[in-house]
Amino acid sequence: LRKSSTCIGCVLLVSITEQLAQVHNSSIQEAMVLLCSYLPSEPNLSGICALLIELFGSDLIKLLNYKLNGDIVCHALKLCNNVPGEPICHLYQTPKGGLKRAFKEAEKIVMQSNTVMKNADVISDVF
Amino acid sequence: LKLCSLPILRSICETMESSVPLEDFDHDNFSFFPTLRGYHWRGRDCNDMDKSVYPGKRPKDWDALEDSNCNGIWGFDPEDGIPYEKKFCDGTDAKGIIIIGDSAAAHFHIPMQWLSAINMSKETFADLPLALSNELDWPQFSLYTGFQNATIGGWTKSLYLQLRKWNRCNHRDYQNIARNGGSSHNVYQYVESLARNQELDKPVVVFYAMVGNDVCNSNQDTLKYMTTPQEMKSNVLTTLEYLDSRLPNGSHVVLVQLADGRFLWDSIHDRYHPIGQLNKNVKYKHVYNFLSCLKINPCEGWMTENETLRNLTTERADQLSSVLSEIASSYKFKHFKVFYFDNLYQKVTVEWSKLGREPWELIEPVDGFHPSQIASAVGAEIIWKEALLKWPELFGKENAHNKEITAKFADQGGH
Repeated sequence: LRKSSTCIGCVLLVSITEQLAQVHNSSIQEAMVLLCSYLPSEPNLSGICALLIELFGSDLIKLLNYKLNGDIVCHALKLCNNVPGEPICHLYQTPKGGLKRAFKEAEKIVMQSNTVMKNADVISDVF
Repeated sequence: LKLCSLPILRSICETMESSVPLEDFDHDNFSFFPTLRGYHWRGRDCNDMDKSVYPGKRPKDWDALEDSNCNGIWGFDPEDGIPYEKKFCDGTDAKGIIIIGDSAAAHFHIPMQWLSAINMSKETFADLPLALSNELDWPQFSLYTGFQNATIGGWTKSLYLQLRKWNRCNHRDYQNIARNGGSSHNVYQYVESLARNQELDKPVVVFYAMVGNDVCNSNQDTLKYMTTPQEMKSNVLTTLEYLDSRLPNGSHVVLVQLADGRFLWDSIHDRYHPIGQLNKNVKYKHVYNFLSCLKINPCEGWMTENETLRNLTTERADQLSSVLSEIASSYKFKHFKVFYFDNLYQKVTVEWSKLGREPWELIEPVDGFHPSQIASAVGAEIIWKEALLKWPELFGKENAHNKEITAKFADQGGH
């Protein structure tokens, strides 16, 4: 349940961030800051949001600049898991070339970053 | 679970677990604090330092000196010395309303604006802390116990408000004992939070409305995990026996039929979900396929592309409803009579379509699964009208003194 909630929470947040950037014709970084500014400071939701930017912001910006959707971004950030032998869960339409290929390409983008591996457990707790 | 082990959150988690108010100084299960199972869920306590003062109580000495039942009627008429509570409420069939139910009864709702980038602003999330401390439920606007004007679209028309209008002596006498995920199986975990003293309090009308969770679960072999008719009978009878030990004489219990959830999929599967509205790329069927894949679909039986499975789920729901109907017609209890209310949401759909409106407007837009604010308001009106015709004793007589009460006590202290 916890892993599933983390995955769906991630896909929703990434989708909203992406759409905010689209609506305001702004960068992903600006959209993230904007979203956090909308959240109430009591009970410190804006603080948690800022923490998420701190932990994942740079990777998220890299991935979303490639116009990748929430499914692919959250798999690349290890917040959605593939269980071997089970279908890959996704909200959006499968991209051309298939999901596995898209995941591999996205993983390459964040490969040089070690924040993903360090922070996946922390982020899972936050969600 | 991890979060609940933090000392600061422990008491909040315990509140959610037990379904009693967190802020309740006199431990009478009524509170002056709105959320965390406070007065959004049960009538506001007018004296949280005195355990003998709470909504629903039979007035002490006709409330000549203080408002012991928090209905805002107290004192005495200086002209004849008769207490107002005696003058206006004696012999008027005053009673309260209690709902024992699930997330539909607690009015689960996630605001659509939270997922929509268009028009998102600081105001969008202003209600977030309140919603979280009410478990994402909005009982203050709900079908059974709503009392505030809805701020989430639609309007509020609840059975409590109707019952209060019918007899102003019923002011604040409501309890919402409903919980997300509530079913005939787990109701024992929270029905004990019901606050009614058999000797000291007024009778009540209790609605038992578990409209889906006995057939809804997240398991992929979902049919195997649904409540069987035998289990249903045993579970409901156990709850009714418990109520017989708690409810004052002259009470009533209304068992509400399970919903036919096929209506949900039929109405929304091909419509865009709020997260997909901007780019027209995510429909409800995609959301539910995603949830099923993650094994967190709240209702594998109804929220699925598999029509056969949807029909089988309805078949089981009908069997469970037959059990409720049979109990209502053939079992007798010492302190209350039992009635059975059928086809609530089918009636709501018919009423709504008569107005030329669309069925999807009756469904919560974010989850695609719960009745919307509109469905709740229309449902309250349907139950009220039908009950008055079929069971005139259920809500009692209209109070002839309502106008006098309003003239003397105005909003009776509000809610």
